[in-house]
Amino acid sequence: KPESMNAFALISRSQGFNLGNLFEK
Amino acid sequence: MGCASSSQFGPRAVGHGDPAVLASDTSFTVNEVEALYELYRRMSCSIIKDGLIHKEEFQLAMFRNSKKANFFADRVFDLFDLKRNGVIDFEEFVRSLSVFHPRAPTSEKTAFAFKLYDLRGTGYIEKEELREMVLALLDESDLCLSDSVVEAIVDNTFNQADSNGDGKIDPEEWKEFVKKNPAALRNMSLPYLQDITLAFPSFIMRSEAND
Repeated sequence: KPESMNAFALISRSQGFNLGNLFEK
Repeated sequence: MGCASSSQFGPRAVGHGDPAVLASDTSFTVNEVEALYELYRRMSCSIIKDGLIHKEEFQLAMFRNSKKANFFADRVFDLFDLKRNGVIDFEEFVRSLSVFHPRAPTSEKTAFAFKLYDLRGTGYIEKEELREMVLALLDESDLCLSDSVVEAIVDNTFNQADSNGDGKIDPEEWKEFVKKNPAALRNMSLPYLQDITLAFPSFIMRSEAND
């Protein structure tokens, strides 16, 4: 249900925040 | 400043800040700062060999593609660029990444996330900014939601966070919101940083060998 979705939690899933990629060799 | 190998020049030698000072100011140990220098050196010499991280080098490290722009990666880059000169130096790299250390205080993570989401730098997160970010997330993902569903998500989240109902989220409201919704800070902790000396041991090994 959209009412129960947290927009900030949704945003936090962006690949742009996936700084773990920097550590992949 | 060029791209010498770290066996010749460590973070001390190239004037990138004293690792001991950076360690005392951040959540990293001295060994971790030195290990980060390996990662920094690789990123900062990947395209433009001037020893600074340019946006396309950041994109290359993030997405294996120097041309792949991403709304949120842009925001992260801009916040890492503390001096606002379009590049990230080693000190900025360490100080900014420190916020993402699992040991960094939640208060630092909360404040950094607020700055990330305060797109126009007004000191508030506004509803239009939240909508813009949700749309950017949908744009980069395979998630397809109707306009009315997007509005419902944005409205509901915004109303939860904007406790005084003035139409904008201030830093105090944000602190209260993340206390109740820790998932909102999920992207602010990077487990890799816990093991950085294992991932990038070469500088430390060479450094100890030279001592």
